[in-house]
Amino acid sequence: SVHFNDPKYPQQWHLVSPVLQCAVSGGGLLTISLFSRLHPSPEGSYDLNSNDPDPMPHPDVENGNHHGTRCAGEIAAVPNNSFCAVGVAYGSRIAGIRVLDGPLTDSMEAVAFNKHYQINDIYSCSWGPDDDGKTVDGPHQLGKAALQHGVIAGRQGFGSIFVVASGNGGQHNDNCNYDGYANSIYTVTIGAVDEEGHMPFYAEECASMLAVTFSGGDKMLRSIVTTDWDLQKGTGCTEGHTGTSAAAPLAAGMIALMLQVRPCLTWRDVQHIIVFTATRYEDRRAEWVTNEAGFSHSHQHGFGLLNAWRLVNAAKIWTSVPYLASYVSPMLKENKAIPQSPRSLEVLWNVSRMDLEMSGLKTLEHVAVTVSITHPRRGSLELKLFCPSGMMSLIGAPRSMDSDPNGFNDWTFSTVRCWGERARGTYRLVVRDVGDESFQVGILRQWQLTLYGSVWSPVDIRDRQRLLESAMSGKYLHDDFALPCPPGLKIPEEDGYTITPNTLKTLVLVGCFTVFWTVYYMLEVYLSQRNVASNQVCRSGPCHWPHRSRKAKEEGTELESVPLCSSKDPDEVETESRGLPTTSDLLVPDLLEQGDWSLSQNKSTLDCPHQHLDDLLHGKEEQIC
Amino acid sequence: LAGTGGPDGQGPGGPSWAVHLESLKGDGEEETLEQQADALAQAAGLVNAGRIGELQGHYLFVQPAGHRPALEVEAIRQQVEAVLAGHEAVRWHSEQRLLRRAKR
Repeated sequence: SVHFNDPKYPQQWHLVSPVLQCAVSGGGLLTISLFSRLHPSPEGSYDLNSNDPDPMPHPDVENGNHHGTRCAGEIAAVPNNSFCAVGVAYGSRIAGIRVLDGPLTDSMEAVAFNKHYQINDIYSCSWGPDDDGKTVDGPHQLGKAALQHGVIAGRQGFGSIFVVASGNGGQHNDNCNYDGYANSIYTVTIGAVDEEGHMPFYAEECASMLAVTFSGGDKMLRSIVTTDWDLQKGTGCTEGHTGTSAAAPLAAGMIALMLQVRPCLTWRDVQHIIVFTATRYEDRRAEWVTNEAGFSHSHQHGFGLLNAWRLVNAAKIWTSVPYLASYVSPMLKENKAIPQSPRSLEVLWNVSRMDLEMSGLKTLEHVAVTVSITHPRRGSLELKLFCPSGMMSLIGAPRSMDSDPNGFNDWTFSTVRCWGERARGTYRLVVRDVGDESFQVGILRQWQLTLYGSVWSPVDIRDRQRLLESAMSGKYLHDDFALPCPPGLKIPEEDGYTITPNTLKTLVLVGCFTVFWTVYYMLEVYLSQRNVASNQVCRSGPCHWPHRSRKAKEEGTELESVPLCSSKDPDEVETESRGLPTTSDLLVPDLLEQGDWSLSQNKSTLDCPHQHLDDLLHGKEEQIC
Repeated sequence: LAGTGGPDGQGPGGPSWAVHLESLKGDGEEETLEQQADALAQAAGLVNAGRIGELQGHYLFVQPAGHRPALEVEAIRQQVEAVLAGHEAVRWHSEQRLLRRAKR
């Protein structure tokens, strides 16, 4: 029942949601992708590649710089402008940070993650390390510090929301646990699912994936319709946006809808609501497993498909999750050999009540394992983590293309599969070598367990699940229901908004134009006043110009009134009647400054009403009436 | 590898270093840290390009503009490492390398 006049709206198959009927469109919120013809937020934008405030894309050889405009359109394409498509959160404002079109360093990444972080609420990052099935990389020291600083201080202290795409390395058996952005506890990791509910060929399995949203699939299946750039071959609209690049912005848009109904959701509230509301759907290959808290997770689909209706209804009534509690085990030195499959090395660590007493941690959110392993071929290693409930997470998946001989050096894997389960108990790490044959045995040097969660008990989790299900009818969506929302903190930013050079030039031009017209207008008014005054004097007969003594003239004490324009060439006039100053003498700019001249009409020039002041101003002697 | 356009900008000019400073006066004031950073950058023969985003105490040092032969750059690199590694206020430092990131 919701209609827009945007021509491609009917083809936006992923937009069907009753949320649109309730006028929830993400108004007043900002998210970030790349600048486009939406409702731009220049104050949230920046171009790190060119180091200026304008994030507009530059044409490139591979014709790949349309990427950001496509992501931006998915989030906030304007409805009812008869152009292209509609964004998930078309009421939100979009900013852009250009960072992928040039050399990138750790310090630039750190700047990007916190850029205008009191203005931007959500950072939609459809990029990451190479998805080639042999890379192990993520944020370095500064990038990590910036992500952490963002969730602590961003968005007035409620925490920046970082949405990242889980990766397109499916064809190389890649896994997003080898991507430090995707397995970070500070990011919402989003995968893709095609319109038939299957994992697309390019998607990656991952124990730290939170949920999936729609994107393109095989050739026969539809991709995402969104805005496009209009440079090079671009037409401003596309039906071919796909990959996990297309999935992440849809999630960012839905999160914007959540923040519209409840702006004070913290970054952890958002993750919890995703876990509580994502929907499982039938896909035999997905291997869904339900954990002890009743949440079903699949390495292919996370906790399931994001659903805007469920997200927004849950957000409306959500009261904040308690503080983040964590527990870090000692560094567990093992130095044990990793056997060839089917045998495996199993190491345990028991987390007791005493261990958790200090932090108060009761139920889990993210669980992280940091390992150091030496092995001649990294891709042959398989690592599984078992939580106290027995829930298994494949955190280190074998990768046939990864022949790196350096193994893992303090690499952190993570899983969300034990979300909501009790934290106390024994954790098992099972490592095995699935390589064909290995002349040199792999060694597990050391490992460390880190638990993140809250003081919520399993009962609290179940109560919250029941409360959310009761809200799914939409009864709380109407405007007069609103829980109190604290305003947030006033946190200054390093550098505020800087006007773009183009804007500055425009302002200078307009300014000069205004000044010119002001002076012009003032002169015209002043001269015409003077003209009225001299008419009264001439009406009683020929005009008598009082002869001014030289002294009075120099002192400028006497009002000077002379004919506006002469009937002869001024030079001639100059020689014939020495005492009568010519027009050009009086109207040259330097006399204007003295201000003692006046505009007057000669008796023989009544027929020159069409005289323009600017001719006078420019001392055009030849203007003979 | 930032140009002289400040830490926000561009990427490779020449080698650059990120430095995490601890305020020697213990007050952690921004101004003190900034002065400290300027002095340290000068001592290392570099220019303080400013604070890195919103990360307090983190600064980017870049080489003064101008082209240098490779041998000289290597010598500069060693000198900078020596100065930064030996300075009491430097909690951490790292030469900035190019990262491979791809659109998804």
